[in-house]
Amino acid sequence: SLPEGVVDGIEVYSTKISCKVTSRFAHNVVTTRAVNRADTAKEVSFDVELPKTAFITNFTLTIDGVTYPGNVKEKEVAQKQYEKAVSQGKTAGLVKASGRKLEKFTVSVNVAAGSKVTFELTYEELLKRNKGKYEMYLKVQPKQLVRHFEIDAHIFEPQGISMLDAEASFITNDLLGSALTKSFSGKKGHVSFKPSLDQQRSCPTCTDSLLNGDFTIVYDVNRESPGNVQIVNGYFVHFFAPQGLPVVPKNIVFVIDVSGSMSGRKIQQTREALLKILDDVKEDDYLNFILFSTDVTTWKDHLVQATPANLKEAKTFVKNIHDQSMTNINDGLLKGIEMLNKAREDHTVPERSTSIIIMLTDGDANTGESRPEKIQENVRNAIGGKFPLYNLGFGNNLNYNFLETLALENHGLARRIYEDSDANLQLQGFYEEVANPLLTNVEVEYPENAILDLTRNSYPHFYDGSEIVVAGRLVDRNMDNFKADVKGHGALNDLTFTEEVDMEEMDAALKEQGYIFGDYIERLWAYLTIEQLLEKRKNAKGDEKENITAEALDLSLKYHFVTPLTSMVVTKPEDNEDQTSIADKPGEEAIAETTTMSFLTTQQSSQSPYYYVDGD
Amino acid sequence: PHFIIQIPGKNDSICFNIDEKPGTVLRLIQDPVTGITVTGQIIGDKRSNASSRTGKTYFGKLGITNAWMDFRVEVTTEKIILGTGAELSTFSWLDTITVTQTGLSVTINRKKNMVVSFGDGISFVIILHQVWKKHPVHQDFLGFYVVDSHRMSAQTHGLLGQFFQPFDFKVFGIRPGSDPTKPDATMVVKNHRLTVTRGSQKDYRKDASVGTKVICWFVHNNGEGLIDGVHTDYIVPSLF
Repeated sequence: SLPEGVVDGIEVYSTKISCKVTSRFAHNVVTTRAVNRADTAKEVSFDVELPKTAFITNFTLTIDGVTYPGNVKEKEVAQKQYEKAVSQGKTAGLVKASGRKLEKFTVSVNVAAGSKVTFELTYEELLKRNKGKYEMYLKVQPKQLVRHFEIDAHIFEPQGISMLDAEASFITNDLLGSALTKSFSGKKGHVSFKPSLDQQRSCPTCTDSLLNGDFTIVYDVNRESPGNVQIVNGYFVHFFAPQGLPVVPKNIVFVIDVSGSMSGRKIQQTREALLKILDDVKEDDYLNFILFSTDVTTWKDHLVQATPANLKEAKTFVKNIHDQSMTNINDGLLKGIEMLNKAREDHTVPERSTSIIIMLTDGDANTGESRPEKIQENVRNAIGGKFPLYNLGFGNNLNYNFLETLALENHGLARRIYEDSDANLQLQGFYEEVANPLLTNVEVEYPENAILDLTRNSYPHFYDGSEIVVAGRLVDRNMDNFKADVKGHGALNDLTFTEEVDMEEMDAALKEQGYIFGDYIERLWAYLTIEQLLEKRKNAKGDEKENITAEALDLSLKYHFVTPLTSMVVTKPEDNEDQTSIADKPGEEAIAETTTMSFLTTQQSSQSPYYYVDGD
Repeated sequence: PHFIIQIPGKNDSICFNIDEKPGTVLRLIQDPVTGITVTGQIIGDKRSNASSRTGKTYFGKLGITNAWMDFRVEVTTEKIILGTGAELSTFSWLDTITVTQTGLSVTINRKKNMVVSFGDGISFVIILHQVWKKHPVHQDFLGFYVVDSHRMSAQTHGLLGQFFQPFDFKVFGIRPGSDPTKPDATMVVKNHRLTVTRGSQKDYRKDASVGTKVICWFVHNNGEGLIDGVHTDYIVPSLF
């Protein structure tokens, strides 16, 4: 008779997700302990889904008390080991894109009868503020009853925590109530989810687990002041999120793909989303719709103010959007850009307004100008850096890299809209993010010669509910005070926010930082720098690309981050030969290719086992 | 509230108090030419109630408007709201910020003061006085200083504004008063003969906690005889 929670001879007796968040920087450790209660060797699997925005920083295997640590290596170095494994007929995919927000980390090892194994995966991410809150997303999927299952999150925010909540998608509030505790006071917050075996059962007599879904922790911090600067060990981070400013009016052009591939549910969902968006457009805003298929059609010849009468007319127009023929992205975009430029030149839109262009497409350009490089050049020249382009890629049948490059070149961003029942909500959600610009042309300035290695410090917009984060290194780590200016254009006037930091005062405020982890600002700076370098790399060419790649690689290796340039290798000596695991990070473009990554669980006993990944 | 009028060329100052019940709004400056109006609302100390005339009073809220710019600023000891019509920005005294637009500049210096300037020649400073939060009597209050008024018109009026134009006064007959350290005198100003007392007030522009002593002639009875009309003439129904 095997104890409860034993499946196929393997008992996973403990799973703990330990999260420590300091100033939005999350350090998560997922530890699973299992024992092989069978009479023969068994394979034990460890699956973790982690956010796409996270970087794995460590993975260790402990078998019978012996720990095998992970080492971050340049991807090419790891690739050679991979090729060696392939030549021996064994591959294993460790990390692959999984759904909208997650990547899946998978590893298996053979465990001798009676032996114990501990898997420990560590990853870090900077929690980004969206719609007024930080969200930490944890996937819970233990697959069997676990005697000791626990999520333990400690949050430390020097500004003080203003709200904290946690919810699980897979369990009712009644059951959650006794297993979940959440509390916050001052700078500290704590969330604990510790369901007993009985609480994990899908029914009172069941032996399978109901823990399968999303566990989300959300919180926000106090904002007595619009900015907050923290300095530790010579590194600083500056958070900026002013409140109470009026919204800058928008001139917004929606460039919508109505080609044949949008037919059916996609066009219906687009119509629904646009109708909802029209409900939220403010009267100070100006707008227009450009539809492109083989040809380009427009709702109006020029941008019009969002008066009730115009919105009513716009809704009628949207209701009558129909799909037809091919995809002429180039002409659609150029028409929208021309309209925004003309409105500004003719002064038909408010002087203190900001222009935004949002394109939605579900496919690649296949008529008119269809060469991606030429479209990029045309769009870049037409926009001339004057306003951002946001690209929404609907579904998987498109060149997402092209859309992303196009958006990044024009100070915008790309977002994938997943083909699902809630696609209309995803579209609306994106609009809500950019609907309320409070500042435009935001520049964060620091004293000259006082800082080094600054992360991005200029942003075309600051949107309500978001946050600008800038990090860097101080030239003189013993300086007494530190001053930062944030300049931006508001709806009514130009604003300069000044943040002065008294080092003594700040030391007192951060004295509890040891409570979490001391070098968090340095790691946050490294994370942000790598993330921005990788983004910049997408648009770079030639020597510039090489330099950026080298810089990002150096930082990834130095700070032990698994990025698209590195892999983590875990080597376990076995039978005089190495058993190797590799963790990779796939890019967004890997979504459509996930099926090509395989994980072979069958191994030939005559050959040493290899665990491998095939990333992007 | 203590009013201090420094007289250019005279090297002397006149001061007076306005005692009114909490909630009262006073017109401090009104210039029909530049469109600028400044008002202040009185608050009482922690012991006072709405009808109290005996407790300490201070300015707890100030309003500055420029009718021609359709611009207004509302300053309390907690926050600063500024903008046009319904388009308002809210800031806190914990901010250090400069807001600029054509013909206007507002600078908030965290927990200290704010400077409101309308182009060159009109500049006001508002001082935040913070007291110990658990003080049994006092509460935070505001000070208002006109640091530059040379672009204000000759038609400017209000409890402070009426003194922007040069005026003359004479003080004579200095004699011992009821307090031996504060002599009385006779002042002739605006065709009135007033008994005034030598005293001092503090200018907190440079240092909000200690202040700089300003010696002045104190005009009794809410500035009666010094100000045009009586002080109740300056009471307005609301800040804006």
